[in-house]
Amino acid sequence: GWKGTTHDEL
Amino acid sequence: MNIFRLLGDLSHLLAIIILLLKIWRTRSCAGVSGKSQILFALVFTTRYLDLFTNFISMYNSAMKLIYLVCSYATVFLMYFKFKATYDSNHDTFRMEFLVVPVGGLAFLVNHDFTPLEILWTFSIYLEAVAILPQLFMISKTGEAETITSHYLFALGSYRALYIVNWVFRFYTEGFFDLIAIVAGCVQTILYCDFFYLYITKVLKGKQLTLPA
Repeated sequence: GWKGTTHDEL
Repeated sequence: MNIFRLLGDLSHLLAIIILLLKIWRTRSCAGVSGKSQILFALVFTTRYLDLFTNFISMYNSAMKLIYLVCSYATVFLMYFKFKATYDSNHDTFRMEFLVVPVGGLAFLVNHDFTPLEILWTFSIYLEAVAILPQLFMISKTGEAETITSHYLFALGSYRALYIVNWVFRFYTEGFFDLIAIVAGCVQTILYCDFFYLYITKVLKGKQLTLPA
């Protein structure tokens, strides 16, 4: 699955 | 969320709406770089792939959708509906000169070597330079319509406000994302000479002309 850190900015 | 980021997002939304309305109402995309608009659509596409997998807030999801729809609508208007008014002779910046190096850099410098994160990093780096075809086109034509200069001012202001947001977040929550910050500074610096011309000319009611 695609992990990646979550980015909360647009 | 803080006031700087909210103002930044609204400035970004304003820029996108200004351009879309300019093209739609004048039925012309004269003076607008279609290549920059393609790059912006690519930026949003690669950045918002997590739209359905990673819910942040209604605001976040709504804005992502609006940006995606508006950017593709703008590209559609420019390359299909009002294609006859597209000034391809002056919109000659080679997009591959931006996409290839940015793509390579995204592989080398990122927070996490996963597909989603590399694509997010690619979108951050690409956004920093996506306006270059537009600025290049204005330097070639030597002028810009007033409405286009308002679009550029709002677009340039958005990332400048984001820089203030990052400073604010650093001091209030200790958050900082170096990749976004460095790319955001590069992006804002590219607008500096335009900001100077906008403030010294457009705000005085003059036409935005570049010294030939």
